[in-house]
Amino acid sequence: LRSQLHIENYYRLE
Amino acid sequence: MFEAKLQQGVIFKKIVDAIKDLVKSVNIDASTSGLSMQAMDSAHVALVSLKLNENGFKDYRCDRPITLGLSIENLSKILKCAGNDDTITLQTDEEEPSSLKFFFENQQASKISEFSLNLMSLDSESLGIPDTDYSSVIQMSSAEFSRICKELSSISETVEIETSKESVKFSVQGDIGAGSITVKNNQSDKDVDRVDLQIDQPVKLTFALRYLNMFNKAVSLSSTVSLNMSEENPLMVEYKIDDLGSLRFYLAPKISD
Repeated sequence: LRSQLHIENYYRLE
Repeated sequence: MFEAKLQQGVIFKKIVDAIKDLVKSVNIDASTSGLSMQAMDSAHVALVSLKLNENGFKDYRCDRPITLGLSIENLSKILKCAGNDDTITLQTDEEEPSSLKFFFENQQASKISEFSLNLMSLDSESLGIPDTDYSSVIQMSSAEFSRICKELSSISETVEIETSKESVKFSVQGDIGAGSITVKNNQSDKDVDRVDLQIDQPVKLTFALRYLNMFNKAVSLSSTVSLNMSEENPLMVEYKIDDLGSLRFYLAPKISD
């Protein structure tokens, strides 16, 4: 099984 | 005053076509240096980032930075009225515009269309993306990458992309079986066959094919695509748009539970 990560896990809100 | 005239309006049409399945509404930021846009898909899994340099426009003027919030669907409706050979001009003379004017002009200057698109006020959800040295960079034919993703998506929802010094391997595993397509480094003169691999560190990452297939709607913008990967980082898929700029897509990987 694989989970889909969110893009916000990698880049911070400016 | 803001005015941006694209000689090849079809490029703008293609950009909007390429992102319209991924994002519904966007803020386009216009500044003296050009246009930029960043938006996430509704699931916050992918991100699209567009940069168009002022030098790539036939005419460009932006006296002060402005933000243009627009519905991609509505923008697409207006751009359908532009011919593929038309120039496209975007214009507004308001400081806080409530609408954006569009002018489409054919090559003979015998037909001029004028539209105005109502703008929206959108929350800005801009993410800071640092300049990254990716450990694996693959440059290959955009049509070939598109084909690989399309073919593999009939077998599985996800693809594992694994790089080595000599090749990149796209693997799938589904209910009906499994398979892989390996593409080797190839310094061919023909764009369609050429594969450039710059591998500092091999990577092995898994991505949802549904998103890659959406990114591949940009295939007509550039004959080549670059896939930029580092372990435990989003994939960055870049389509360079000749002298104008680039359209980038970022996709968060899938991880093992």
